[in-house]
Amino acid sequence: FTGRGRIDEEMLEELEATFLQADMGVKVTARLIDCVREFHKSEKGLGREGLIERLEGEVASVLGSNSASLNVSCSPPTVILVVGVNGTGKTTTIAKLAKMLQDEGKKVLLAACDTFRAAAIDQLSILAEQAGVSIVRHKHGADAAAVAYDAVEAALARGMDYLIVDTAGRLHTKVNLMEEVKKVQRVIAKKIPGAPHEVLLVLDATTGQNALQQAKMFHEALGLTGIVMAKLDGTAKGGILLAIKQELDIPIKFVGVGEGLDDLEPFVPSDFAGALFE
Amino acid sequence: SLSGRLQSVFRKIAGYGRLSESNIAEAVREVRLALLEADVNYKVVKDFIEKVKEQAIGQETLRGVLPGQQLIKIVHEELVNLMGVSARELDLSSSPAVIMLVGLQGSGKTTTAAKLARRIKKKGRQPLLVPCDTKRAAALEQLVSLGRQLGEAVYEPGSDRDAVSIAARSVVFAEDHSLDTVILDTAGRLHIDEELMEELRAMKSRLSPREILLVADAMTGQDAVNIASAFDKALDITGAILTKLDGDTRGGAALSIKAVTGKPIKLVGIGEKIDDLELFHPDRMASRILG
Ligand SMILES: Nc1nc2c(ncn2[C@@H]2O[C@H](COP(=O)(O)OP(=O)(O)OP(=O)(O)O)[C@@H](O)[C@H]2O)c(=O)[nH]1
Ligand SMILES: Nc1nc2c(ncn2[C@@H]2O[C@H](COP(=O)(O)OP(=O)(O)OP(=O)(O)O)[C@@H](O)[C@H]2O)c(=O)[nH]1
Ligand SMILES: [Mg+2]
Ligand SMILES: [Mg+2]
Repeated sequence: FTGRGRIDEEMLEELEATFLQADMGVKVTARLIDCVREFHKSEKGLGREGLIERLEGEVASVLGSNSASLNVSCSPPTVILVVGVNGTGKTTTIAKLAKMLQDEGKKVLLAACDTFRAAAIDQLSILAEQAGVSIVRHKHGADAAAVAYDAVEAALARGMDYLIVDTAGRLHTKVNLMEEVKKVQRVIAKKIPGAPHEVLLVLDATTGQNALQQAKMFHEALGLTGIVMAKLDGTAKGGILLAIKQELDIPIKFVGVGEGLDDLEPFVPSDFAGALFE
Repeated sequence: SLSGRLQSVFRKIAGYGRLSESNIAEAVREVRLALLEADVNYKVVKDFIEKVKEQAIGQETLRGVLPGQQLIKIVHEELVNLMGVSARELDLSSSPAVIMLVGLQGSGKTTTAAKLARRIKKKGRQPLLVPCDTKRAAALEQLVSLGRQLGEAVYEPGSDRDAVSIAARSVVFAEDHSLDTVILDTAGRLHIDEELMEELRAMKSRLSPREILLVADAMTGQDAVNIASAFDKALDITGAILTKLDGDTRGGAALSIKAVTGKPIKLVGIGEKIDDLELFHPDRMASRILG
């Protein structure tokens, strides 16, 4: 970019390395490199700083021009179903969401529908207490859909504003487990038409290209309304979000930036884009 | 698939007789893309491709033609060599043998601890599961519940909230009760958390574990090199356990971890049940990475 007309190949390679190491993947990286060539053609005097600025703008526009907010039902309770593969941060994210809504003066109820994993119900119960919200739970090993049914009933009976449903981690490749979570969704929908109003996929920021496949399969099964990317406080950049947004157009709603109950932030595309280039 | 893509690359240049370096370059570019799509780290791919090029060009000057299948064979062999030619078992040579499990949040340490206890019991040994995670909600209950599935008591930390002291005391407990293997389950932590990495260093220096195993999620992307090298630099890990391989991730993190630490991947988690732990097979992993 010395304004001599030819593009600086070394800079292109450096940008390509940045994109790939951010988990953007081969396709998105190629597309962004094409953007770089376009920018260079249309603005001959564009220096490195100007180029990065253009790229941040391009990335931010792909990710959604404004921060997406939670869907709210016109008649309470708003039901939020939280899903994702094992260990991504679903249970912790639910506790954070609960605290956030509670702090806004909302009445929040949690449903412990992970009836499978060791101490999952105990974990959510402790977090519910920390967040100052109540919880509906059955015994370990109970039918997840039955717990969901009871929770919806309780949310209606108690005039709750929000019901947040925690589900067991499950690999999208396990047909029977995907069927189970579809059943939980159906049971909720039968009890409250239009519910769940929000189906959130929680992704782990350290996950690579498989996150796209996770999003595709969960979207196909349930119709996702939002994505939360947890663990962005680490060194992973979460660049896979670009491919997910481009291919599936699911709004990215929140990011998890720590293990504490306050460590949840709304997703801000320009902030995310800026961090990619740091 | 990679073999399909290489077929079409070589079909284009078939009939030109001797392959030039630029022809190999196009085929090698396809291999590079396949590895990046499989989540192998960018820098690891660079070094790996250089090694493959050297091998491939050498072969072609011998034979004049290098079909796609032969290139795949070179890549496959090179991957297997890099990841450790044969599976390595655990070092359980002191009494009690202490195994320390470390890694990022949610990677599968607690579940893997229970799986390890099962595996060790099958070998006729007496494991003690030790809950060193005093931070996570219901972490103790999780390990206790898994222990119950195993028919194994889990060490009770009592009112001790210090991970290092719990670990140290558990070893004394093991000695007093003739338990020959101590499995330390630690809290998930970020490799950039200075204080928590220091806690692990303190645990290591106090207990001198035979095995310090990085438990890493098989679907980890480019960050695998940062995670692995940080844990390795801090602790000089003895190996890694890759979890959640029962999914459909290509698992390039396996290559990244081995390449950047030089330490072997010893075991793999292939499910949520207590029996779902197997030896790591480099040849199977190589095929999986290549897709
Ligand atoms: N650093 C960091 N850790 C997080 C974040 N979100 C969750 N965690 C940690 O990740 C680990 C797993 O979190 P969980 O909430 O249990 O994950 P999960 O998806 O419910 O797990 P399963 O139910 O077992 O599938 C815990 O140690 C959490 O404290 C985050 O944003 N940052
Ligand atoms: N499918 C599958 N799930 C696994 C495997 N190993 C662990 N899990 C699941 O991954 C999730 C996280 O496992 P944990 O053992 O709680 O992970 P952890 O590393 O102890 O988490 P923290 O203590 O919060 O850091 C749970 O839902 C486990 O059941 C595996 O090999 N395959
Ligand atoms: Mg959970
Ligand atoms: Mg744990």
